[in-house]
Amino acid sequence: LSSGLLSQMGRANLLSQAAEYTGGSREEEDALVSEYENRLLNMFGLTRRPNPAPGTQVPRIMQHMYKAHMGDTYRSQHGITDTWETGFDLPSDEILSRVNTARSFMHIDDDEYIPGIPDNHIRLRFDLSPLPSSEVIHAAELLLHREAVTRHLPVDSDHAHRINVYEIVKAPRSRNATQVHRGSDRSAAATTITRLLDTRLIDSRNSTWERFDVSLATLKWTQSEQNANHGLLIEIVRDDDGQAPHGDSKRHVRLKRDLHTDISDDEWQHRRPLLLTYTNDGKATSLSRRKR
Amino acid sequence: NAKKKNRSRKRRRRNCQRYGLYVDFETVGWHTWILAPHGYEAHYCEGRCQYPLSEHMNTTNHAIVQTLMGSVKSDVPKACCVPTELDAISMLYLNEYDLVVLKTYQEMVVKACGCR
Repeated sequence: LSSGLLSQMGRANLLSQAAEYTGGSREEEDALVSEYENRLLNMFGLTRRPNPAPGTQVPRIMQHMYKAHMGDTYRSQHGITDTWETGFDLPSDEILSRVNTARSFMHIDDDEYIPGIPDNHIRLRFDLSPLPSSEVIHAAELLLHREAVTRHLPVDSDHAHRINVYEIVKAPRSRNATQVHRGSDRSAAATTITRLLDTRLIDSRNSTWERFDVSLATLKWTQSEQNANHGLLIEIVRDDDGQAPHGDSKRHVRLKRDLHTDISDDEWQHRRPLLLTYTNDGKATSLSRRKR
Repeated sequence: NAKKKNRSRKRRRRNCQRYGLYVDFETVGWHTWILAPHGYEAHYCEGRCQYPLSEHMNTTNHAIVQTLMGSVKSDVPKACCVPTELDAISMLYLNEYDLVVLKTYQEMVVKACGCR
């Protein structure tokens, strides 16, 4: 009956306390303690005790987010007095005041490839099924990490790249797909149909996280089963001629694990793309920055 | 004087007030999935709610009248010492699907106690 949320000692103590109400029936005592455990689970919004594998990596961006949210409170608890930056900005106050939960999703590695998509595209599909149906999504962001290109480029080389984020409206049913069609071109059944969600021009000489608003697509996927979640398609192009970037530039935006770089598995968990959802479970709390 | 001081300290302690209670997530075995904080000051309320109910005891009109009734009828129970103001805490944790969640939970910290 136990969900595992109570320690062995805690459960034993609660069972002995429950005996005062049950007249010694072990089954009733178990039922009482289990009911209490369920209330604890409900309080946390869990269905069972989380049991993370040892060494599970927590994305650094979520740690930064926690620190940014805690603000002065975190600083005072950890005795931080000097200037202190988390390296991560929270979403706008308008969003934060309406939500009380932020979740991070990692994309499904096996779904990265769709037949027929060009080399400078990648699919990022996130399994959103663990999102509780009782929570309302107020915003969702796609976070892509990019690192500065340190290699010397020719003087006349353009450092500007463009990242395009598309929603995949329709994915090919067969594995023989050959093309990606944009917008309303729905002529070929075996093609991928996409819709542009966001686009941004970036300078490849900076390291930072890029954030893209994917709220509409995320809402669609979660609100109706008819809107199948085919994921997002990310395209990286050089802005001057619309060509795909080459060499180092191609690795500049961390979309997938690059076996040619010296980045470790652990580090990859911190830099891989993330989908952040901001939801509200109906309780009167918010993720607004906390003050002492 | 010392006797008097001790007596008044005891009396103060028995009156309804807030006490420290640190919830250590390691103690309850939740440190494996709650990443931050390691614990938090939850506090609790305890103490007497009996005549005279002073200003700082955060009483309601009802508690004052209940106390008055108790003074003339002994079977009327005294008002209860309970949290009157609560605050939220935020936690960073791994849920049952191994997703990292930052969530704010309401009514987790006692900010003030009173007789109700």
